[in-house]
Amino acid sequence: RPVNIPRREKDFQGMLEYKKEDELKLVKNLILELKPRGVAVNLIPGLPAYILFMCLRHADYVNDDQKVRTLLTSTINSIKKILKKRGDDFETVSFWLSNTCRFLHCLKQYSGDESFMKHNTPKQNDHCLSNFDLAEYRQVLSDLAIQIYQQLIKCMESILQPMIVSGMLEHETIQGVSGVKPTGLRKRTSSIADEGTYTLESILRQLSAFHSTMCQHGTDPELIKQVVKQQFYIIGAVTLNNLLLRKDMCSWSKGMQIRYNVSQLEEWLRDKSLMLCGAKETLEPLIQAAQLLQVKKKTDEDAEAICSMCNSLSTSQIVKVLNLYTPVNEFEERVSVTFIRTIQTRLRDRCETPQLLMDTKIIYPVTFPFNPSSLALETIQIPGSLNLAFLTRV
Amino acid sequence: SRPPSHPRVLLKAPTLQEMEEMSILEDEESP
Repeated sequence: RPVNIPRREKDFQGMLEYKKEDELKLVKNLILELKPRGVAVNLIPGLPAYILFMCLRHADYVNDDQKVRTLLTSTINSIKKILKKRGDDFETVSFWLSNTCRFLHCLKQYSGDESFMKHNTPKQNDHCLSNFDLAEYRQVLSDLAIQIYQQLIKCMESILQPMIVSGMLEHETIQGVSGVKPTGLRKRTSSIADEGTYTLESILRQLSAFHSTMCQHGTDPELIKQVVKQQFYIIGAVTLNNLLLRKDMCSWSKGMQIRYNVSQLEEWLRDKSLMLCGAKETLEPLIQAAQLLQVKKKTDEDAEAICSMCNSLSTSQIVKVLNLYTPVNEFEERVSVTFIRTIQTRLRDRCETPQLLMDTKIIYPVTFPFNPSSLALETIQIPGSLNLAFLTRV
Repeated sequence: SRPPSHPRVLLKAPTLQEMEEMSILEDEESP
């Protein structure tokens, strides 16, 4: 009886052989039917991308250009298909964004182009593609990654959006400062509604959930930074727009509450070591609006200070906040018309768009900096749970 | 595998849209 002696890892060349007729089964099991929340949780980050690349390497090794082309086409179409079907599920979109990027990084790292080989081990250099230059396919994959990124942002926005006004503006966490409501304004939420209200804590928890999902999927750190910057932009823009439309949000105490909330968001960035990703800077207009609610607004010196402080707000935004400003108690006063005129005169020569509200739909351009992997392809094993027994390690 | 001694052949790629049109995957939406 033949004895099955497992091959040693050093005998493998980091390729996966498959029959042409199994290509559909491969993309079906590995892409279309893979559940990020089920089987994929225990996989090494980027495993689907590595498996697909190892299959591609074999097609390249046997010099079968048709097999290379159809595998790439099926892979790309399957990713698009799964995102069309489950594009509203953050985990699915995050999972395929990180795998698409990993696949793209593999195509570069093993392309044979010296600029991408600087960090390769000699063995990784041996594993470069032998016969085909896939530069054009890399461009297509990069286009796909951009599409997936935009989908991720939309998905994240639809989850965050309903929390922002409630958590950043309405919900009050600072004791003592906002016990008195601005005179003449009714409270918008009843105590019953409060139970279902989002708080800043809900927003922070949601940000942590997004972050942890992306980390679990092995998303490139540089890409996570871009997502977080975009999240902060949305939070800042939606909060500021609502402040500019609601008189009950323009008081000294709201300014205090907003500054506290911003400090908590900054603390979250610090905790995740994301202070340098540009996220904090996107909150600058909101920070300045909150400061504007709190500074003195009476003398010419006050006007001068406001004009130099509010350089991230447009004149119409500054004037709107000053007009909406509502005193909370007898120690404060409304902003005088004269003071507002002084501000308008001082800012007359500013070059800016007369826009009042921020565009909450802007998406910053995304980049996918090359991030080679130290993982040795020949050591990769395929878990049985992926149902890919028809692949042969070579 | 060894690095090739010959130049690699550039594979021309279709666009994302063209790829979708040549898909071998069944479209669940179609009857």
